[in-house]
Amino acid sequence: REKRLTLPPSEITLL
Amino acid sequence: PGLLEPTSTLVRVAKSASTLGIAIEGGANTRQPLPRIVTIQRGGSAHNCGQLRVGQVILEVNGVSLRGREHRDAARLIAEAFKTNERDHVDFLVTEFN
Repeated sequence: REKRLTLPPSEITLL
Repeated sequence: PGLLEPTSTLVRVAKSASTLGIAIEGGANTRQPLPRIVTIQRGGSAHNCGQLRVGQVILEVNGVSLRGREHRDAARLIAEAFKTNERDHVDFLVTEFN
């Protein structure tokens, strides 16, 4: 299993 | 207590405009584990308040912690806090430290 070194970026939400 | 201790600020945003007017990024399981303000729109309630800044990280909304909440959940919480008629303001606990 591939080890993920960095977490994914987040989406951006306009509120 | 020391100089390196993170500081947080409580900011009360009055619902002075029809929109809150902030964009956030981040949430649990992303590179930015707590939502960070990336935009403040002119004319929105947040801008009118004058105390929120781009780059601040939101720790709590109306006393509710955002820790462990994924992006959509955090965004929903903020949207609902702005929409509810129970209060004429939204309280944000923010920090400059990421």
